[in-house]
Amino acid sequence: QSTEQEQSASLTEVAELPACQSSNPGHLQLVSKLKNPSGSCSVDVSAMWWEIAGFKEPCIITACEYVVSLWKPLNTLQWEKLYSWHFTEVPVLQIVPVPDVCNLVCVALGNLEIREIRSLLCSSDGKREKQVLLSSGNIKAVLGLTGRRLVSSSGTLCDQQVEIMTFAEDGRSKEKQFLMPPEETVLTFAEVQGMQEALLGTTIMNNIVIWNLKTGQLLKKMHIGDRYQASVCRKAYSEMGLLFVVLSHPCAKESELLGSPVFQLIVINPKTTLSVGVMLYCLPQGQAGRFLEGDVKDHFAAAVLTSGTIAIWDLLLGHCTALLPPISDQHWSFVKWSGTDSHLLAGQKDGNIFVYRY
Amino acid sequence: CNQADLGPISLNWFEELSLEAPP
Repeated sequence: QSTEQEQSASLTEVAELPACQSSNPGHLQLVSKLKNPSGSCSVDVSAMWWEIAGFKEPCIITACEYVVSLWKPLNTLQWEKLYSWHFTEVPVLQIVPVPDVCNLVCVALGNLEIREIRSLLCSSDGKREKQVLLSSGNIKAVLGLTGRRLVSSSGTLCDQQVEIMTFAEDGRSKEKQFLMPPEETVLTFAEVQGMQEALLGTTIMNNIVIWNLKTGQLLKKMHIGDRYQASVCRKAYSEMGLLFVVLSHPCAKESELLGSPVFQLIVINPKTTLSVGVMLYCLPQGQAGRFLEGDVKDHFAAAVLTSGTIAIWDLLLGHCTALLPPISDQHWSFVKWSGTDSHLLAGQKDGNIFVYRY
Repeated sequence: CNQADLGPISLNWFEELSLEAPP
């Protein structure tokens, strides 16, 4: 029955333009829609290159609780499901895209916390799905890095380990290296754009830590203030001796003066650890909600708000450039920028994935 | 922002911090 269902739904319908399209003139254009037929709750989406019959295709990866699927484009409107990886015991929490890698995607599995990280790939003849267990345990955070690498932190305070693994062609880890752990739990990681040897982490104590990936040294711990708790670093770049960091603020409270800050750009002097706020990215007047989930790519930030709406900011212009209200009374539950083009991938819990051109 | 609020700036901060930090 499940095979029949999957086959009948493996080709998506040609997308219909939603009723709210008129509220996003010139910014978001619906390109296509994927309907995930697995029936379980949809959790994540990503876009990556996959080599099919000798050609690299811009594919979409969808993750439901127990199935991860790879979709290849048939044309600009339609997608065909090519592979599905099934999980029986532990549900999928998130897709972990690894930049610079083709034909391989990682996933984090677990219930509330990550228990396993697996790489998903297919056999050399392209006929069978394969998965490799990369690490297991009490994993707190994971991020795919440029140069076929993956960083993860595991364990608790006194036995915390921060580990970098490099991928071999077969999807297994080729090399492992440990970074010096800070004396507080690392919650998220972020690369520093253009600096392959630098890595940032945000900690439970609202600090940003910086490592040298080549030597494993912990270089600095920088406090970013207690104004916004649970802030997460979404993007970082170094310019003129300063570190510019885009943070998301899930716990920011709305104020009359500033509105509701969802993202913030701060600048840190890594030598002195002093930091200053540069820009707050707030919701337009009349919009309510806090940051729930989001993604930053180049100078664009997208967030799903607690109201169920998606909001997009141009980080250079400094203001919100598009709003995407819930469609068919279904709140948005996650949003990702495509890694292969300028598309925005927006997902709903029931499995619908909408592909927008921005 | 006011540069004075951030203290002295170094263009080679990454290399300098790597030399200063414990191995």
